[in-house]
Amino acid sequence: GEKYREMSVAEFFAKNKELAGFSNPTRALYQAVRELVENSLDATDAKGILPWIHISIAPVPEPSQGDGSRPRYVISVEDNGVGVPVTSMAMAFGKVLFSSKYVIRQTRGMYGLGVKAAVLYGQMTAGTPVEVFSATKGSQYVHMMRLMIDVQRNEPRILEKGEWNKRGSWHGTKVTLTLEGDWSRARSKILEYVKRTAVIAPYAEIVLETPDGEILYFPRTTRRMPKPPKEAKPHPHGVDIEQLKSIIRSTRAKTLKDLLVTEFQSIGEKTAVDFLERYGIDPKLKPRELLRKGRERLLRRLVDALMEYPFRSPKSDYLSPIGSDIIEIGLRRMFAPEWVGAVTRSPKAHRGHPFIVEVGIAYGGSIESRDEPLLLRYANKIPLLYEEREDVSYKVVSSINWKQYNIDFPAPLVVLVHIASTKVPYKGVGKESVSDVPEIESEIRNAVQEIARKLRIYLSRKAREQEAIKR
Amino acid sequence: GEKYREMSVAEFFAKNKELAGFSNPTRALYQAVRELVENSLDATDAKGILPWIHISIAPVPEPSQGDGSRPRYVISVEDNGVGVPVTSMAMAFGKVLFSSKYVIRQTRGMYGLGVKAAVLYGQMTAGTPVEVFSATKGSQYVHMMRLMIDVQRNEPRILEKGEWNKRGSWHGTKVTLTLEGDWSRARSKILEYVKRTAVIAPYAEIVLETPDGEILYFPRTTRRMPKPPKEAKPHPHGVDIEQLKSIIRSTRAKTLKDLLVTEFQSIGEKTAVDFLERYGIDPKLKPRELLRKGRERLLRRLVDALMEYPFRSPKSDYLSPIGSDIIEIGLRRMFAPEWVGAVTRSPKAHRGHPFIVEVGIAYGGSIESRDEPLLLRYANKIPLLYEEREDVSYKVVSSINWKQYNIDFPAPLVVLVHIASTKVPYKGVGKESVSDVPEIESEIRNAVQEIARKLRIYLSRKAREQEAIKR
Ligand SMILES: Nc1ncnc2c1ncn2[C@@H]1O[C@H](COP(=O)(O)OP(=O)(O)OP(=O)(O)O)[C@@H](O)[C@H]1O
Ligand SMILES: Nc1ncnc2c1ncn2[C@@H]1O[C@H](COP(=O)(O)OP(=O)(O)OP(=O)(O)O)[C@@H](O)[C@H]1O
Ligand SMILES: [Mg+2]
Ligand SMILES: [Mg+2]
Repeated sequence: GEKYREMSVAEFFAKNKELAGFSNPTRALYQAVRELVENSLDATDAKGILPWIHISIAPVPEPSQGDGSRPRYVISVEDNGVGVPVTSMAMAFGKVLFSSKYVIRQTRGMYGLGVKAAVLYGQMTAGTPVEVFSATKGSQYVHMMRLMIDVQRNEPRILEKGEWNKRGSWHGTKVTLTLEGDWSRARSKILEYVKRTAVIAPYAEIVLETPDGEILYFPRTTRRMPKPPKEAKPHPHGVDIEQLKSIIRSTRAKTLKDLLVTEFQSIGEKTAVDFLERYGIDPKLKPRELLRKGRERLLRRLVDALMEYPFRSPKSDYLSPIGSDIIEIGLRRMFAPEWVGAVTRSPKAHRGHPFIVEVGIAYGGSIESRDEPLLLRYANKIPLLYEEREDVSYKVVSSINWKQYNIDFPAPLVVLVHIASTKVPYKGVGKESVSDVPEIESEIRNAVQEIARKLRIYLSRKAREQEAIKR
Repeated sequence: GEKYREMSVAEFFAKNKELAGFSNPTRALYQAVRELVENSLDATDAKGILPWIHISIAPVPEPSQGDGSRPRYVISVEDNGVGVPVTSMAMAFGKVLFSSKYVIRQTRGMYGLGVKAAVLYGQMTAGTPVEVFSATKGSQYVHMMRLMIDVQRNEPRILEKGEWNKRGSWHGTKVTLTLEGDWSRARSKILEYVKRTAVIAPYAEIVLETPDGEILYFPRTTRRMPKPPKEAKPHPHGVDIEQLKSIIRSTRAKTLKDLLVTEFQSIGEKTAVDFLERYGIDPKLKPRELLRKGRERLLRRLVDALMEYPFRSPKSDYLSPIGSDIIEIGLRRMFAPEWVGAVTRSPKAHRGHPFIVEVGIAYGGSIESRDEPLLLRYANKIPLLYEEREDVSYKVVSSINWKQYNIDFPAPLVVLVHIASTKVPYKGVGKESVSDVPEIESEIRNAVQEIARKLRIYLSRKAREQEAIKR
């Protein structure tokens, strides 16, 4: 007969590790570094701390046995971030779908899976525990744990733990794990990832030590940092029936009108009253009424109404763009171009989630001529290096008629696109490309065209000057 | 402070429904139909039953209120398959990561998520339960359940259930759910999906009733069906440290040699002895010894050795290709071409998983001329319609130098690629494109070239004949 069984979410992502980006030793080494670095940046710049991040990738000396043992590496990432409280430490690193980022706010992390996927891959290919040291700002202790994930139960299994008195005010986290990798193939991608991270975070100090013994140092070049994003309440345009039921079950509001005002963003007292009147729904309705049998049609009508009524757009306090000045400086540093332009667009929304598109274009100078624009994609400040051709930015940039901007390929053109949102619609949990949500796609197009028009002005002026010189 | 919390896997796929393919009402309608149809085909042709599948998509009559209520549809899929035992019914439809397909065998389903993702999307956009009728072959009853998923707990919540005495020997399943959709946008994709399913399954009888009142009927044109695939034991080339530990914990084998022979495929007595000798490991070792503290290096060495030793390739009994004859007939039926060729390659393996690549090429006749080949992708008999540009088949077919096969674009060329495996390395749980695993990529290339060479012979002969006619 059929073998029916359930599977823990840890076993699911162990068996299907390619879904999380751990498809082979090359990608796995890259993905593990990413997940740790993105956690360190979330613990620093999203918390108002000037980041100091030290990345070390070292080969594991395998006793030379000629038994085909596969190359393994010890990855260690240390930061000066807010740290992990000891009460959450085991779960944060040992339980898949455990996170502090399940809130509505722009962060790099969002799934509660990243570091656990790396820990799982390490367990599968090296059999060793992850080691975490951490101290929070307020605490007087540094805590340490070595743990593995009990895959069948999706629970942390602590092998060792320690506690020391903290000297001074150090706070931060250091994560170390061992896994099978392929540095020779992963090297260029990992270097590119770290460089592209540093170039848009000039307020961060980053050190990368490689298995070849190289040390790459990205110094802090400014102390000015974008404001950390705030946490938002849900926006009515993004609500669904399940989410509304969940809000109703946990709310303290005594009436439907109060629920709308207190549980959502963009709904003030006046708006709530007007909204409920327009759809003929009683403002004094007790929220729990909506959960009763027979009330399904009213609940559905309310959700449809919340999605349709023109509530004001979500605020951008929950976002943290890179900044057009930083994008321009970064492009100049990377490419020594003859021309650079960048824009940070005003906030828009997709399904109740605010987003900001930023575009930078660099032209000429030391940029190599290519058959198509060199596209640098970013989402929530994360550089995206794989899966380009199904990404919304690639779709837009490759569909632009560059001829109308005086660009004939091959040409020396770089386009940087950044999408910042409280929810980036990635195509997969490995966060390599972004889905083509219509609102985001049209905003990227507008932003690219805005800067391309400025480039055209420069190019036609340059052409006229060269004409003049010839005569 | 930080809000640390865990999330059930049901909540995870509700919040991130785009990961499962439910990104908007158009894709959601398509994905829901797919998930139900693929479950019905797994319950029939993978079980030696000639499939009868009835798909109905009907609009939900919303009372015309002008309150912007969004279009909803009732999707119903019925089959004559093996049915779902009542003891597993609630979990099969109400618990994310519950499946009968967590075994090593070629099936369309593999994640234990598909129908639950559709149920969740229905709950979020229509608030109604899924309804399931089912009867298994041996049972004297038909069982019915209406249930919803308790998202926070990832448990089924049965709202209603019933049991009737079965008259006759009916067996099968009928699944009905309601969700928000967009038939006008989804129509062409859903029709294409069903047609492309029918064309490679001529032994299946499929009826599709659409919201427009159309009835599409795909009659059975043969009673000959491929043998259902068998279940495999793991192959040593695909093992990792976690999996080996799990095997050790559950095995009844008293010695390591017996464990290798009984728990793996492709390891006979003689091979096991030779393997353990070569790596200097004691065949009489008690398996549980390997789990003890201090034995990690031996365990790692054993896993590395299992991945390196040239055990014979996995058998193909666990696979079920379409068949080159069916592919040719299908391409003729779809395109009325002037030439068709197809091949079913011999089995290969990726990471211990057997796979078979099949390719069909059709040329000329009624095929429209296009700037690039029209690519029809399939994986485990599922038509893949989205995410083409990051798919391994697209990568291969678009990189072929078609000029050397006498093809100049625009040209009337169709290429069908089918990848059948005990584990298809999809890029996402929505099963729309396949990762470019090197073994699979090179096998697709070999298969396409094999058939392209035959096409070239035809085209050059045709060119010579036309030359002769001119003189
Ligand atoms: N370096 C760190 N400093 C502080 N907290 C950390 C650090 N690394 C991990 N954490 C904590 O552990 C949690 C789990 O991390 P994990 O990477 O698994 O998920 P995530 O970052 O929330 O989401 P994602 O899966 O998208 O990365 C984080 O939410 C954070 O609270
Ligand atoms: N029509 C059906 N007939 C028989 N069994 C079914 C049917 N539909 C679903 N099932 C059972 O329910 C289980 C869960 O289905 P579900 O689609 O969620 O997962 P899956 O098919 O195993 O994997 P995937 O997520 O890849 O689709 C199946 O494994 C199967 O045992
Ligand atoms: Mg993370
Ligand atoms: Mg399924």
